[in-house]
Amino acid sequence: DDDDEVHDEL
Amino acid sequence: MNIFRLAGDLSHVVAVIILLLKIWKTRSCAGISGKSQLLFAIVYLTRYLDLFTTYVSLYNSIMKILFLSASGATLYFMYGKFRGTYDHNHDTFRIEFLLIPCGLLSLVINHEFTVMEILWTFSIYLESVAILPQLFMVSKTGEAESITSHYLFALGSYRALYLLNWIHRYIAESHYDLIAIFAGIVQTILYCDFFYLYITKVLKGKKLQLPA
Repeated sequence: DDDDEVHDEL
Repeated sequence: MNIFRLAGDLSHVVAVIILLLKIWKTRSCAGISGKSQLLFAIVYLTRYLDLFTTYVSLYNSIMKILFLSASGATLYFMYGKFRGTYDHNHDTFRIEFLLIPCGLLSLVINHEFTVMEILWTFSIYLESVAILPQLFMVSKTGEAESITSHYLFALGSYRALYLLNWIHRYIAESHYDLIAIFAGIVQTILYCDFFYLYITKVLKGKKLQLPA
């Protein structure tokens, strides 16, 4: 699980 | 972006457009829960704050602006222009019972203890239960207009399709987000009873009416 990744889902 | 994600987003767009058109064409928001609509507005506001901080894509930004605007317009219709048609008496769900637990849970279970991340988490938790006042209203009146049923079906399908998106992303990219997945499962489960009635009644041309 990548915590730093942006939330790209809406 | 995979097909499930795109289908989910489109289903979400269709839902908000159906709702706005229903209110606009009939000049009435009868049968719609203003409390659920208020909760959805809070969901969009707290989640899409990142419009100002993070650029994902043009698609992403346009969709966020679309959902925020549609939500604002719906609230304006319900609490402003067509407030006389808003059925307060049947919209009696206590939203603090949703807001407070979601707020507390987002402080405890989140990816990172920052303002933006907690607000995002809060919005995910709140969205999963935001439809409850609407479902409560349908159960109180015992029925829903067909157009309201179509709205609920499109809105419920969106999160179910997102679950397929998460399965796809896990298989294809080994990427997953437990908070979004867990909340998505809760959200979809809440619609199951409605999905059953929709398929067995509304699609056969009958009105959605609950057994007395």
